[in-house]
Amino acid sequence: SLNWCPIPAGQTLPTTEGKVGFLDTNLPTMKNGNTNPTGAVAAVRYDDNIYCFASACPSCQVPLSKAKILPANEETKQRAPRLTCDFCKATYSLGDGSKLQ
Amino acid sequence: SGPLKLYKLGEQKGKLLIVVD
Repeated sequence: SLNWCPIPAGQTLPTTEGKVGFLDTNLPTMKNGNTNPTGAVAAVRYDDNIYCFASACPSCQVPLSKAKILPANEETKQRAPRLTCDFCKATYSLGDGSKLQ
Repeated sequence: SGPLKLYKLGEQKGKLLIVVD
């Protein structure tokens, strides 16, 4: 069973293709003291899909606000786009979150 | 470092929903 939780009113999905935005969930389980006081998650629109993911890069902890979306490639079996951290260049599959190469 | 955590989003009656652990 999935634990669906409401996102507070006023939060909207990103409209610009490939530009990472944030949603403040304000959910206790998503908040993290100093690093994420609003329980923010990141979201990006790409190829008619919305992808939602952690607001900070797991590798360097920098917010993913300037992360770049790359098209699917053989690493993601041509099925899912990829996300690259603008700061440390770590790259992840937006299909399953796995760290690539 | 581990994988990037992904979240599932939904919409019901114009309200955004998210699946959390």
